[in-house]
Amino acid sequence: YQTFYGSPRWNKKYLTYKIVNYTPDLPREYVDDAIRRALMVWSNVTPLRFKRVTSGQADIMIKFARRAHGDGYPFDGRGGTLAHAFQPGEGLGGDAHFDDDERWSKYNQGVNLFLVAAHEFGHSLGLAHSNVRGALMYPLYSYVNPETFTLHWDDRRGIQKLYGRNSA
Amino acid sequence: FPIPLKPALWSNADLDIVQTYLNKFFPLLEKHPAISLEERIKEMQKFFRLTITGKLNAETKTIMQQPRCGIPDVAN
Repeated sequence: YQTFYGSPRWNKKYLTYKIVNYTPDLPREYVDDAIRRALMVWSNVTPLRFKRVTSGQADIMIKFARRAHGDGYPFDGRGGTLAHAFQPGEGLGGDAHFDDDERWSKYNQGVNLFLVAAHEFGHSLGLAHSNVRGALMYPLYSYVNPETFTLHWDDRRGIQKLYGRNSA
Repeated sequence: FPIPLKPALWSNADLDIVQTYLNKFFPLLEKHPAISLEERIKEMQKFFRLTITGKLNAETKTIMQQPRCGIPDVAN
């Protein structure tokens, strides 16, 4: 695993997230659930806790967008880059953006939203890319069944290096 | 100085694919401002544990064309 330069991390245990908009590809309830489960991937192994907010700003702002979307890192249409997220910090820090030119999917008919979101939230929390194939933070998309997904040891070691273990 | 690649070895399309990919995911760092394209491909091949050739072989091109996260692969 790798962390970003200077190992930025959140200096608090309780983080907020907000789903700014939705993809037309999936029912809203599924997007809500995929995002919640993707954050749980990380809260299950650390002391971090996430709370959803629906108004104002949140630590992690989540949105779907196409092409240029105001952050200086335009998306590239279908394929290629699927999503990106920013390391912990103020403003854009922690935010996660998903390319709405992709076909987002509950399973593997398109790009699985849960798997990509869990990866992006790793960045939101301070993990960079791993070069361990099979790790969630490996940069290439690969489908695994989200219902049997387990966090790879490399990801667990990385996030626990930043935040410690879940004592509960 | 880095040795320039022989143009005959690269089609324009390949060169465009490689440079776009490397600039985005393996950007040049200030401490290494002048490394050659071949060295940058080697860095990418090393990260993905491919055969290190410094060339755009089929294996390397396949990796470059796979769907992926938009964050660079070098932590800095």
